[in-house]
Amino acid sequence: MTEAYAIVNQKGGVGKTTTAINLAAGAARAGQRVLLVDVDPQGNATSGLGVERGKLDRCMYDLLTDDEWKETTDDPLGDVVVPTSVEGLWLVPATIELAGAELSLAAAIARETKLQQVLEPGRGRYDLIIIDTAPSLGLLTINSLAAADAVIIPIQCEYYALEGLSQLLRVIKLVQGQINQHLRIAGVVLTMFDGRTNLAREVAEEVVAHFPGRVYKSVIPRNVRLAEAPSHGLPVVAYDRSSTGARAYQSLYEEVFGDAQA
Amino acid sequence: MTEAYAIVNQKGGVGKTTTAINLAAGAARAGQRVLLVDVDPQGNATSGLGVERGKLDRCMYDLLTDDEWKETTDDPLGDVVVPTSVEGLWLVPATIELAGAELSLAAAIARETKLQQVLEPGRGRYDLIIIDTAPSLGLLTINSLAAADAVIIPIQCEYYALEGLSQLLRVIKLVQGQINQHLRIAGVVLTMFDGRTNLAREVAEEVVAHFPGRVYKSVIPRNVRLAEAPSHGLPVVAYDRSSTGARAYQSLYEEVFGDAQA
Ligand SMILES: Nc1ncnc2c1ncn2[C@@H]1O[C@H](COP(=O)(O)OP(=O)(O)OP(=O)(O)O)[C@@H](O)[C@H]1O
Ligand SMILES: Nc1ncnc2c1ncn2[C@@H]1O[C@H](COP(=O)(O)OP(=O)(O)OP(=O)(O)O)[C@@H](O)[C@H]1O
Ligand SMILES: [Mg+2]
Ligand SMILES: [Mg+2]
Repeated sequence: MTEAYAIVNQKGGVGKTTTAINLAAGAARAGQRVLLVDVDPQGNATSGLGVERGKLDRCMYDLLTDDEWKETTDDPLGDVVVPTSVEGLWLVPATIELAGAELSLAAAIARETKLQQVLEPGRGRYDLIIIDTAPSLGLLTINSLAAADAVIIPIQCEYYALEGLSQLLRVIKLVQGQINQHLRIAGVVLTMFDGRTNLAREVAEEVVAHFPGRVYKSVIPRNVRLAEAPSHGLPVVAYDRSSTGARAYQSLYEEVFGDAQA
Repeated sequence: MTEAYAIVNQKGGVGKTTTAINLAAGAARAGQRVLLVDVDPQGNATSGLGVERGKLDRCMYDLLTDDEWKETTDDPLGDVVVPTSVEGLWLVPATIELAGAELSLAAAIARETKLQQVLEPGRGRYDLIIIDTAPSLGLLTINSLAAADAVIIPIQCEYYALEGLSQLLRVIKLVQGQINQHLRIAGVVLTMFDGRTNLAREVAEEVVAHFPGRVYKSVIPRNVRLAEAPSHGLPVVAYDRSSTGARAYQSLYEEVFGDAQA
């Protein structure tokens, strides 16, 4: 039974892409068939896995907006998906064209469930789908929440990170009520935690108080290897498996999907 | 002669708000009358200066979309502006309502120059206007580029930071060609620089090669005091004047506006 997880937080630079890539890679290395879906026009999940955007025929933008092309093929999702450097991990790539999708979709019928429709065929082919989103709560992120079964919220251990949480929860509730009844919050992951600073500990305490029982025990430390890995087109577990960043994401993978292994 | 600067980069978490607040505070402490304009629905510039969003009557959203209210007052900008904890620094605050502005404006006439119109009266009252933007290249950021005389681009010294630059420059060129002919790129500032890592040095070299002669010599180091200051509602120069973060922003202020002092 395929499950789809969306990695969401409208605050910028909190580790959404880093979490999406490294959880997806963890699942692939554990033998699962994983699809990583890049729904951010910046395309960081695409480039972070070394996929050259210039060489792509089709991408996420076409899946969401090019109805003419989709009529000419019986497997649009299959036409767009590309392999990555990690065995068992495939990718729906994004290019900058995706920046135009919000405008193109604004007047479309069922504009909030376009992504859900295009990912439907993937449900039978992959064990796990992970969706990386942009720092926004616009239409593309709404589409991601509509297409997902569960949401993982990365929260950076810094002051501004707490600011947007109530808005994010309000939008999730709206999607649960109006578009996707079974969407659940899988959990919150603390990222870029620097134990040497009081700020990180104070914010972490506030987050735990805000989400009792929903904060993953695996905390992702600030670790330069995590920032270096994408420049090599690799998830951190392939770039430097012994680093604290790789070990933290491995432990997060086991905590989030642990029973899936059973 | 008032000048308006927009702080822009669609990559999330690169230090836009931190740069906007601390440059604005630097100018105010040097005796200038400064207006900080928050055009990000997250409202981090608003909360980072300790302004309580719940207590505001009017905010940026009203200025951009509430034409009825604007007919009832002869100084909408003056009605919205609030003082901050820093003498000489005023703020146009943002609340989460602003998230609805892109949709409300999408069909409006002259939708790209709404902000330019509402800030026009500020040109006589302040020496300097600084605009903080969201991690996006949508309509609100286009409005900010249309309203500004110059753009400052913060770039985090990390791999993904280079990814979006060509797109950002393309959008700036579009705005220069179609909406705001005299918009110029004031410069690029390197942020969160950690001299101990190769990654930061490599990215910094690439940025300098990408923008010859336009990268400010003042580099902002990673410094926890910069991340702590907003939780006290203060710019770093008021929170911990002797910190490396405060000194770096003071030196950046002098480099960007130096001749303005003359
Ligand atoms: N735990 C960590 N330690 C050190 N660096 C990290 C860590 N997690 C992420 N980074 C780096 O911090 C930057 C921001 O992370 P990332 O791009 O994953 O965040 P994001 O939320 O996806 O950003 P955006 O909002 O722009 O989509 C990147 O350069 C990334 O490599
Ligand atoms: N030089 C620095 N050293 C350490 N921390 C910093 C530095 N600059 C910014 N920060 C912290 O990093 C986080 C991101 O910075 P900031 O919010 O200013 O970026 P932004 O580009 O405005 O983000 P967004 O894209 O969400 O608007 C904040 O928690 C901020 O306090
Ligand atoms: Mg990202
Ligand atoms: Mg900001």
